[in-house]
Amino acid sequence: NANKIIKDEL
Amino acid sequence: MNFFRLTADLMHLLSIFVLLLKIQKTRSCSGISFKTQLLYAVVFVTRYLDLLKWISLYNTLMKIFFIASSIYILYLMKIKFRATYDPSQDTFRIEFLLGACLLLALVFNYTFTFIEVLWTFSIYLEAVAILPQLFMLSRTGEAETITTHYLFALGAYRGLYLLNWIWRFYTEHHIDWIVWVAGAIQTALYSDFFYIYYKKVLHGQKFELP
Repeated sequence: NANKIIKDEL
Repeated sequence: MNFFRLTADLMHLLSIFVLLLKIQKTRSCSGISFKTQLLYAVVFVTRYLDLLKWISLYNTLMKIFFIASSIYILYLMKIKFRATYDPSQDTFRIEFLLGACLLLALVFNYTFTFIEVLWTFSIYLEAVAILPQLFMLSRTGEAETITTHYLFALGAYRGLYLLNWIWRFYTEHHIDWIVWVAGAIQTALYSDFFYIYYKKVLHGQKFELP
């Protein structure tokens, strides 16, 4: 699920 | 966090310090594209709307640094060292980049929400934000060595992120198509520059286009 991509990168 | 990502982020930090050093030491922003710096400020502001969302101290501090330094660079170029900026060399039309990236972000995104579309927009815009700078370089045909170090660090940061994504795919099954495609394009834009940097600057010569 694309919504679950955690945006932890800068 | 892995080695590639940490090194990439440190290269990104380094690139900004090299740019600040270039401007402060030469007391001039000649050879630097204001338009590219403006696009980076837009990139950071639109991407880090989630600034208050806690991921880690590292994450938050870096975001603050990128937003603050990009705006500070705009101040240096537009106010403090304004006289050294030559707009006639900086003629790339960024309206097209902004429009195309916004359109792409509205069509190709993970979720159609305000925050998410702006995040996607920032990813697409970062991929092409260097174009005004590279265009300026190709127009003048040469660059100060310190400016080329800045560009090298910036390109290396992107290249290392590619390795980070490969690493994360195998170790965490991390998948992020939008970021991957944009990042691959962004890195590819540096390939000509890398080649000349390697052939000339690393061999002690001045950066000049063939």
